[in-house]
Amino acid sequence: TLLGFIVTDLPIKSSALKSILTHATNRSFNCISVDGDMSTNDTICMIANGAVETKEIDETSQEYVQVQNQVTEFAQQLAQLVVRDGEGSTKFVTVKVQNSLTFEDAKIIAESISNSLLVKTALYGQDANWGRILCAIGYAKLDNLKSLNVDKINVSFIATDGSEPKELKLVVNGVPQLEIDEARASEILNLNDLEISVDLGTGTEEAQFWTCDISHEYVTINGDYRT
Amino acid sequence: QQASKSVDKYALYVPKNGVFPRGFQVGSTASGVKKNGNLDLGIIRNTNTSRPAAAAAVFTTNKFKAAPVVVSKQILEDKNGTGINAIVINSGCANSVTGEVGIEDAKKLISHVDSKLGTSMSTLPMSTGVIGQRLHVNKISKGIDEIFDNNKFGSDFQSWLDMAKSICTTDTFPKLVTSRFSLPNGEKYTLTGIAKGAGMICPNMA
Repeated sequence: TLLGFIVTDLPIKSSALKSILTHATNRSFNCISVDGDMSTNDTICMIANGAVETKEIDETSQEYVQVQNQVTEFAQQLAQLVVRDGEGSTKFVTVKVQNSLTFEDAKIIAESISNSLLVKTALYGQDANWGRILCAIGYAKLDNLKSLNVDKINVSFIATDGSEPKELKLVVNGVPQLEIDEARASEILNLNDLEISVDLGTGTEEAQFWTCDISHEYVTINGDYRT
Repeated sequence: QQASKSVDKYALYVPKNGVFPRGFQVGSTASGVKKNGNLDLGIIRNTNTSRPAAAAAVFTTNKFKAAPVVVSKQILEDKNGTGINAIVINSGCANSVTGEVGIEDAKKLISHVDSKLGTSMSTLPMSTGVIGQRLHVNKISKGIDEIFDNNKFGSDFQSWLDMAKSICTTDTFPKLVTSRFSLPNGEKYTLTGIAKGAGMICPNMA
């Protein structure tokens, strides 16, 4: 279960607070996956008590967008900590889907990759298994296939530690790179933090999801939770 | 895998100090719901009286909503998102799939907190833990008494960290984030957030 709250001493009108929290949640807590399961109790609450002596912020205030962005970035930090925990996870993985025809399609594809058990076990085993990533893209529950073009899709692993080459191309314009540098793949997949980049090449929208690997420890923890 | 597993997540991700928003206090205790005696009950309360607090929440879209979700949603709608002054959170029992008695149990706890605060309908409940077990109302009520009667509320770093610990279940570290920001007029404000979650995580809240 995900539970959380965010409190602030800013004065914010309740309707504005609702829209700020919804905006932030849709870009943070609703973009994480540890195991693909949704709880009956998930709740994020936000309270603004107005202890700071300043004018109340509403949807028309000049500070509204600034506060909305700050709350969103803040919520992303908090949401990412949940993924970093991940019940025995060893990897923190950013799944970035770029150049999609629509934001919704990018998000659905990012979620599909993030929830794939076989992608997650491959990450745990440090296996550069691009086939499983393509497979998860292919069964993503899209309304239609307008964002997908098999001749334009690119898939890469991205190193996040500053080492070069930063990008390891797995699929280029729909063509699998069969001569992958396995040594470099091992180096990138050995990192605690890494990124899976998917470039759909069909538009300009992008979405991110944060996920983790699935380890033996996950099964150990959850095998006897109730008893 | 050995290298990955040796990472000390607590040391990496749990802060050692922080700045916190004005007008909030938190208190926590071990009510006995968790069998291992760990902290399992936390309350956050608003002490600012200069103006009414605003509140908002997003909830699971799972068709089976736990009692605290149903009750919190109703309170927020009834109060139109204003005048919420406390959140009471227990861990160890989710009060989920508990039917009408679960709803009544959740209402008992918030009435208890409201009576301590001298208000009504100003507390939201949250629960996390095992699904399908009835809430231990007696233990949690005693815990609420202990927090209020012994004034276990504080606004210091340790109080906030203990609050974060009290809502954990299988989490390997408490999740506490706090930051201070400046408005264009120079006024500073603070955001503090606490979360729990380790497994059963793929939320879609609305």
